[in-house]
Amino acid sequence: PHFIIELPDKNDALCFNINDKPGTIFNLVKDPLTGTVVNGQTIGDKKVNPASKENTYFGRFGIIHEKFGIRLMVSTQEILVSEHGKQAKLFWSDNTSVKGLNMDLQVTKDRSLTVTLRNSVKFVIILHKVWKKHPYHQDYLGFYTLDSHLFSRRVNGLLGQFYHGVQFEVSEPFAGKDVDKPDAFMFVKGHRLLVTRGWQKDFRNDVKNGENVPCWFIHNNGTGLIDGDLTDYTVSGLF
Amino acid sequence: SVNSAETEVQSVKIDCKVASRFAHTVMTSTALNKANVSQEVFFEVELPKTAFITNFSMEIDGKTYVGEVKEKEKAKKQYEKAVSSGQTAGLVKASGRKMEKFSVSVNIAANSNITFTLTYEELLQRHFGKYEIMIRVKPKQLVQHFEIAADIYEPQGIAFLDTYATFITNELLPLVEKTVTDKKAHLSFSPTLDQQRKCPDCDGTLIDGDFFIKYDVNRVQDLGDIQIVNGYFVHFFAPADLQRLPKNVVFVIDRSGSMSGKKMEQTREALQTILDDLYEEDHFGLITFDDKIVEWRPSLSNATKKNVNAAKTFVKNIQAVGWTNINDAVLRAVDILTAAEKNKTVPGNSASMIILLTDGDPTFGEQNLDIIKNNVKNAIGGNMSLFCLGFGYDVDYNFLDVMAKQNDGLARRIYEASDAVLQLQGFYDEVASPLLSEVHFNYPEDTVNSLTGSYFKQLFNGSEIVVAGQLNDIEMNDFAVEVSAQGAENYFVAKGQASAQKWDTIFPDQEYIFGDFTERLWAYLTIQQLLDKKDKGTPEEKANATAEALELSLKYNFVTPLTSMVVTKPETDEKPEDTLIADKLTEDQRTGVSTPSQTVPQTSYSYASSPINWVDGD
Repeated sequence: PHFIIELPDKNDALCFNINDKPGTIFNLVKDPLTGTVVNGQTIGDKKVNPASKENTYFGRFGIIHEKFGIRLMVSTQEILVSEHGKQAKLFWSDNTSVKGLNMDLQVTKDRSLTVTLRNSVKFVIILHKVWKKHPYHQDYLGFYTLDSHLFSRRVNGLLGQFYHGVQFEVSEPFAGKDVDKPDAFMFVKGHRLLVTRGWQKDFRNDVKNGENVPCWFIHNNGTGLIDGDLTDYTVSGLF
Repeated sequence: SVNSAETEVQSVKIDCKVASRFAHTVMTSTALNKANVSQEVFFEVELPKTAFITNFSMEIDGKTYVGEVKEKEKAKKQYEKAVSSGQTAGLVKASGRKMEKFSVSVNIAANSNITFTLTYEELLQRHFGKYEIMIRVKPKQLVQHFEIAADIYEPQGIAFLDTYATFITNELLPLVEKTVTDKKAHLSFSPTLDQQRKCPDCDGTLIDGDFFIKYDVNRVQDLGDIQIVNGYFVHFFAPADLQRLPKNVVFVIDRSGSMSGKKMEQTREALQTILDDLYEEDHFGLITFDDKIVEWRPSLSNATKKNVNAAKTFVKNIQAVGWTNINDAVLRAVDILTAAEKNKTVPGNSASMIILLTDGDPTFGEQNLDIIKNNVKNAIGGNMSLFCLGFGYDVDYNFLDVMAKQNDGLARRIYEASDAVLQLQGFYDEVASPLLSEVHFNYPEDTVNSLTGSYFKQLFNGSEIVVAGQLNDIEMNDFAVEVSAQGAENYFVAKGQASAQKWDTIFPDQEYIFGDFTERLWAYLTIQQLLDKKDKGTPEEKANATAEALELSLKYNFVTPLTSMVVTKPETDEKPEDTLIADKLTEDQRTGVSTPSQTVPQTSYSYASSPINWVDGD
């Protein structure tokens, strides 16, 4: 999966990839004060193209809001919601809108799920539908945080640690390995990292083609940018 | 409107009568079904939010179905019965910033006609030196007889009167007839079928938009104008030629994360102009807050050019991030104003106010709304007024409204739109020029009773204070009146005698207008004030105010937040008799309508420029 960290104050963005074995579950957001947790499980391609490396994507997300007693499991097949033990199942094939006491859900058919947790967070999960007979790829999901300002300062996770911004400096760019993509040095969290100017896609408005977002790419699974290392974010279950 | 060419809207008439600012509007529409089968006819009317519906009726082939105003709880029982039998109910919906929509549809039999009549009443409020009547007309098709007629009777004399409409073209302009004499104005607009047409051969109508009438009355006396009619009196107070009071204002600006992007940008832009508009004799301060409270300066500054420029630089650099600590921010503003008064760094005759701008619920520090209201009320202690601006739809507007009213101010919603800057500046302009403070109205206790509010923290330039009451003796024709207040140069005291005028001489042939207008004006104003009290008083005061407001609403047939109008639709071949409900919406219910930020969250202003972090595939 590709992570993108937007920094409106700097009018810039950071990006990095996380690759591990398919099936790994990563913690994306964890806020101990509000009791909000978002975990995601990766999937791989149906089969690996011998000519390329194996890519992974998110295939399932598990979202918990302790205070509201909410659990949400979103896969490429279905959406399971439970609130204080009451359960409901929603399908990607229908336009659905559910307005609850503390949570609003809006499914846009075969495209996106918008989740608003009262006074807490708002996010969108995008469904990428792939041609069923595609030899390698399968359906996968994207996770976009729309409003994170109500998370506490203690929020962490692969995405959560950036909700209150990140301080960094970038040196003058210089020619890198790829002639179209200059490199630079980034000074962040006490590290000096070699980064590459590239872009990643925002699929919220155009789920098929996406829109390019220029960003500084941090190599090697975001090492140096993320706190700790990748194993610190792997968890044993979705909930 | 009608769905079929075989049904025609025969007439639409809007008749508005205003007597001493109290407007009584009747909208009547008649349709005829010429078909051999039954047809559905829709009646949709938009009325001002500030108005109360007082009557609704449908006349079908000589039989009249009249709406009945009932206590909300009782009406609800009927409504629930209707809902449980599969029928739809609510007739009133929010519509835009100023209006709410009343709509009903009825199936009418072949070759029969229907007449809908809706009546509503409101007290016109003076803003920026004028009263405004707004009539929204959207007949959707050509109408055989279309007419807007307005008659205005103002015993003080009409100073000026303007009309315009958003749909009036050069061809339609001469059709607006206007006759203004000293105390009376008559307006009418009645285009023929051909004049309504968009083009010679088409059926589209030009009549689609808002019709405005704006006017003011003559103001001369210090005491204001007092009218005595039928045992009721109303006192209009907005004296001319008063000098402005210096003001001490602290702007408390929310810069939490949800303000980021457009809202913060618009706030910065509006403040640039607002700061420029401060008068040199004013004192001001600025506080910005997220979870931290940041003052521009620890005490008030004179609004000199140099200080204003420094404040503008500070404002330019406000950035949105973090949580929302309303409690500590407002309390800090109170401290600054209190210190200024205590240290006598501001003039003794000045008016102190806090203007709070926020877009969300408190999420940091004290978050219990009742405790915040108490803290603010105790800290202010009646020594200054608090005005609250709720930006967007995520605010708990009711909280801001009550907190402002508890502290002699008012709340206003700022709608998220491209004109938000103008809305902010407009609100500031309304309160920018206090003319008097601590305004007390005194009437002899043995002469009058059931007075509406008679103390006002401030009188602002361009506005008007209205007090109404009952006379102990219906035959009484005069009584003593005194108004006292703090003025700019000295203490303002106006004394005089109110006396009943000879209406039949002032308005010969129209004396019927004054039959019960003053009484209804008193009832309208009393209900409005009781509804405010219901929100802000002690539990006992709340209960008493609710009971009293309900009693008056029922007595005067007003659809208020405490009552509902039950409308019975006639039985048809397909459906049994329907029961529908017309309610008065509260601000909370209005915000329940779809807004851009709720229906299209991805592109809403609130989140468009928040940091959006995501994970996805190629």
